[in-house]
Amino acid sequence: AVADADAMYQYDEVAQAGIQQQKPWVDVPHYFKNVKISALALLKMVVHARSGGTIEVMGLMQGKTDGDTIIIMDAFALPVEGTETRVNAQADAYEYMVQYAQTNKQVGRLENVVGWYHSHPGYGCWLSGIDVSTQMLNQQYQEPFLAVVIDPTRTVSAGKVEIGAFRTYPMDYKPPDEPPSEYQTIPLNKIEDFGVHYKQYYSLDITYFKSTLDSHLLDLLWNKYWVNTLSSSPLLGNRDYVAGQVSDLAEKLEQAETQLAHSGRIGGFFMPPQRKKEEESQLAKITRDSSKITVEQVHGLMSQVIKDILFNSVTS
Amino acid sequence: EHSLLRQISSLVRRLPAIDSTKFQDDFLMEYNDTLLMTYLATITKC
Amino acid sequence: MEVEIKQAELVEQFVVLARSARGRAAAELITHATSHPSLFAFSELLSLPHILELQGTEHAGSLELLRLFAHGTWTEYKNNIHELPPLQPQQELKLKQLTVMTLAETAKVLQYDLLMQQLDVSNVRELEDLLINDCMYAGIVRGKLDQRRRCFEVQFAAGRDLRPGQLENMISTLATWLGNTENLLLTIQEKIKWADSMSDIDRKHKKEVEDKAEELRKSI
Repeated sequence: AVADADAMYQYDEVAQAGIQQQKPWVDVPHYFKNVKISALALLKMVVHARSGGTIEVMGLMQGKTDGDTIIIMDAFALPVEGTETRVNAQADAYEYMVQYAQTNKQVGRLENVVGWYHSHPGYGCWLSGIDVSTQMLNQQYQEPFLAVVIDPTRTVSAGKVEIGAFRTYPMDYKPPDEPPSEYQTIPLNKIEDFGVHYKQYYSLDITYFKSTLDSHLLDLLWNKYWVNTLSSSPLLGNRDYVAGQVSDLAEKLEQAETQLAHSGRIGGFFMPPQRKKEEESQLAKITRDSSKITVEQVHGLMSQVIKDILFNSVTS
Repeated sequence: EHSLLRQISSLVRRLPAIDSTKFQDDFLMEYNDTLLMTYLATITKC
Repeated sequence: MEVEIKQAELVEQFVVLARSARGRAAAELITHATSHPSLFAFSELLSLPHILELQGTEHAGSLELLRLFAHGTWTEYKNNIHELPPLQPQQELKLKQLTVMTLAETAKVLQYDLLMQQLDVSNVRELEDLLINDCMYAGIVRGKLDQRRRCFEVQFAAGRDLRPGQLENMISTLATWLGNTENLLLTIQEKIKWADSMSDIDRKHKKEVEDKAEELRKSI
């Protein structure tokens, strides 16, 4: 296992050049299905995303491909922000990217850039319209190329990294009906963007790997990790995020109520069944979102109650 | 073993980890916030 | 616990030496042990027969001193100064460090006034130097100095040697802790059972509703 874990870190330039020649992904829109991310790259991306707070940040990922798997070895931040508000934030950083890639080669880091990552603080992991067009562009000129999205806010609240890896389909490609991906709450101010584009891309399965050195270093941090875990509470760390979610929920309820009231005036029986279905599914989604928020709160409280009983109920 | 006894003594003396009125007030407020959210979610369900 | 790891080797050395030392040599050894900058544990020495033999001899004062370093404080030394041998500066400093450890065991927030009175320190600057340089850097306590509220918030204090009678107290505290933890575990298991049964009931209810709706649909 040790040899395998570390073998991943060897870069076979000839093999990679061969793959680049064959371009097996050209004819198969769904070619890449899996992503393997190194512990180092994951940590760097999550720390960078969290450092951005509520601002979207972005960076590039270096690695290689192995069959239908894209392997991310490392990642580096780009000096840009606000990916959602700019057409293509990467444009600002081209010079930086080129220099970084060249310098890397000079120091023997042969991996090429194989993708970009950016953060969606508080509104989940999916591709917006701008993201889809940026990724399509990258897949046209920089294959193999992957888009990774991280939600640092939900990472803290869920206690695990909220991350998604995506690839876009060619412009005129009609994808087969996808099985519904894991449900996630989309804030009202983003729902339009989410709804329009979600058929233009697909998500890949993500697994992680680490080297023996990573394992040793992470073991050394084990106590610190536990002290931080035991001494932090999502109830405290996530207050403004939860408040934002509840206010988003209230807006959605307002909107649903307006629509229901509106459809009530023109007489429910005239409403086509499809429309009725939509109203219900919208309300069902709101109910689901509110249950999700509450479940997270109750989990946070449960951990507080358990810690209180364990560590505060005994006086020495 | 004296060394082990000293370590246990050091650990046991750290209990309770935190025991102040301010903590109790905060804790109770968190409790009530969560109960309120649960109530809101139940109403939303209805 | 780093303190224990650091001093384990030292304790071993002194115990080996003490096994072959008698009388004056044993008294000298006690002076070395109570002067060594990194040693804060004395029970092992105190339980050795050659050391206990000093009782009733001309070196009984050294044995009393060792007992004081194992369990006592600076104030106790001052109260019994006539029956104990005079302290060298290193021993004085060590006894003050041990006093801080004892105070840190009893309270989580130590007022500067209490510390200055217990350690015979005349000003805050000297007290903070003692706490930072001789206690926190030595690893015997960890915490935060709050100048505004003039207090030292203790986050960790290495354990001192157990005084006679403390063992029972510690055992009962651990037993209580164990009991609480077991009760908590039982409560969690009950809650899990309750949640499972509620979700079964919910699922059954949902199925009944769907069956009824299906029947109605058929009948219509």
